[in-house]
Amino acid sequence: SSQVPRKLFGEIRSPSYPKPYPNNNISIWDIHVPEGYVVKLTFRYFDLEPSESCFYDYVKIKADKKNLGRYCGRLGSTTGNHPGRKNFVSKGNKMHLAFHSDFSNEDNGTVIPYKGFLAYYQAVDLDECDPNNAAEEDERPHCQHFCHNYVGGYFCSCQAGYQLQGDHHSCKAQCSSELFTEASGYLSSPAYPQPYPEDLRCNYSIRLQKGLSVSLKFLEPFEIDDHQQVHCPYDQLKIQARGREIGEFCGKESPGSIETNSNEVDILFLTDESGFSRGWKIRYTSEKIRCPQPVPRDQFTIIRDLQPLYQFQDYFVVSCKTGYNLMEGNQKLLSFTAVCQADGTWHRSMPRCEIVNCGNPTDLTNGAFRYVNQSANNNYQSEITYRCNEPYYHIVTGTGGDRFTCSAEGTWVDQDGQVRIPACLPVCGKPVNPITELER
Amino acid sequence: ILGGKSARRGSFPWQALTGIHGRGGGALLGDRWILTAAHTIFPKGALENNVSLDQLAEEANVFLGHTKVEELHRMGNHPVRRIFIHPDYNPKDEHSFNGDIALLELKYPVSLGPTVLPICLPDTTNTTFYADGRMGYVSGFGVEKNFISNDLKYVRLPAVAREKCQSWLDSKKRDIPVVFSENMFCAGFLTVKQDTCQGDSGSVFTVLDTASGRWVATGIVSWGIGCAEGYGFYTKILNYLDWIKGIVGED
Repeated sequence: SSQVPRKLFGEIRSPSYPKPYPNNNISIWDIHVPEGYVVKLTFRYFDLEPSESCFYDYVKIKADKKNLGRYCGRLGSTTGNHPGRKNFVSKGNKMHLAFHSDFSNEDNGTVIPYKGFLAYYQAVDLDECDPNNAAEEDERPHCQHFCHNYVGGYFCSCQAGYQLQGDHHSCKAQCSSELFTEASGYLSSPAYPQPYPEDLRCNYSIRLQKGLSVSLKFLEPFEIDDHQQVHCPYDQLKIQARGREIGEFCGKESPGSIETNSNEVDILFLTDESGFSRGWKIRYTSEKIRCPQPVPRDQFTIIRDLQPLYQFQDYFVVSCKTGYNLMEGNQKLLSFTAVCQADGTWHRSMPRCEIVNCGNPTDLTNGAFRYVNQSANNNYQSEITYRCNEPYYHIVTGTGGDRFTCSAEGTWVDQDGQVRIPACLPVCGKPVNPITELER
Repeated sequence: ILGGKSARRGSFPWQALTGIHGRGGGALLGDRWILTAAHTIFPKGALENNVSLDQLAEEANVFLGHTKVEELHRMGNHPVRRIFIHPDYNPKDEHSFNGDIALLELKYPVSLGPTVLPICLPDTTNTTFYADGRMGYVSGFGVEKNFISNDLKYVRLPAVAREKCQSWLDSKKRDIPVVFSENMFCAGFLTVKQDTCQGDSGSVFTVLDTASGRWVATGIVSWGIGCAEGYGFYTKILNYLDWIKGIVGED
């Protein structure tokens, strides 16, 4: 009995070959090739005493705990079982060869010199990935997902989204830190629409640039383990936007479409140790975040080129009707612009328009003014007239006359738009008691 | 004022009472100017004429708004900002009152009313105001019957033709000749005791312009030989309109 060293090829000869083999001989060879190979044995020369069922002399071949046959005889013999050019291939990396010769090789008193055999073996790569090559019938596949054979071995790989585990065989869903930065895309539970694995702690993060708002749309089918009485006790799909939870979902009714109003969305998918639901799939899109439609605070406010929709980085300009001032708090503005910010708010609040007030009219020395309009205020379009203290003074006006109007610029102006007020000049030579002679 | 009457309040609202070198008169122009005679500021032959105009303005007293001297004083002085003396006036020449005209600018404009109103100046083209016999009125706080008056008086006098004025002046045969220039006119009577006198200097001779219905100052009480002994002599305002307007403005 000899252990054949682990070589990739070799030769096995019967004892004394090519001389006739001795009688009463049992020789055993255990062929062992490296792992990842199988043994392929071929007889180059085979000459043994033929007998019925190879009772006398024989070569027995065994591999993988199975008999591959018992052989004897010589080419052309009517009895025996000559292997011919048959290839003996093991399923494993071992093959057992046993030679047995009985006490004689006489045939009708004549010694016939049987030479024995010469066999060659070689190590043939085992394609571990071929299920037909399984050593045992109930042997499990070598790889859970993908098997890759190479000479002398094989390795496994996994589907996208799965990670090969330490046993180099099984694949576990890899979804704990999935990051999405494109403007739109798809995300789903592992293996969707096939049932999702158990014991998942998936975290899908959508991170877009500021100013964008993510919209989620659930596709069909939507199926997450649930319970009729208790809300999502087994598996949960949680959606968070900017750290704030939007909702927790399970069941078979799709959540439909969700507007997150955020550029940062996290989707957590937690599963327990069992279940057979098909999972979920989301198509996400993004658009510039929207700001509220600007609305004037009063009827004197004008929003230039009002648009039906305002989004991030859009702006609007506000002005007032003639005779009104733009006011922000107590401050008068020359202009106003508001920009839609990344968080969907306007960077300034809508201002208001206040009627222009010209203030008190300039007092006229040696005269006075009176309001023409009933309201008697100093607001835009109010009117006053100046007069002098007659008969001692007379009024001298510009070409614009003595009537002044509160203008849109906040000044009192005459009919010619001039701000200079009239003057009261002395009336000369008009005594109240002129000399009148009575006596003649 | 000799031979005159007491003025009612509101009849001569332009009348000013001045106190610079003794009592004098003046007339309100506009709401901040007093027209008066230069010699009330720089008397002829006075020793203290070396004082500056600024100093004189500081010390000048001007009263407006009443016919009674006591009331005028009670009502208070109107401070003077500046004094303008006509450049033709020569205080050292005691023979000539040519250029006897001055303007006082008040510091603060006065509020006009029934008792304070300005006098008008004549139109440059109208010379009829000086025609022989043209009646005018002069008011003043000057001497009346040897006593200085405490009330405003007025007298009605006719303007006199230049020849008559000169003729009368020539007849007086004074040792010291006095110039009757073209910038003067005379008014009054030779025998009627109605005239202006000391203390009336600076007051204005006024006539009623019937076309406009306004009283117009045509002269300034300037000089005379005694009082009510003949004609009185007045600065002819018509000849000084450009000078006046140049100072007070076109208003």
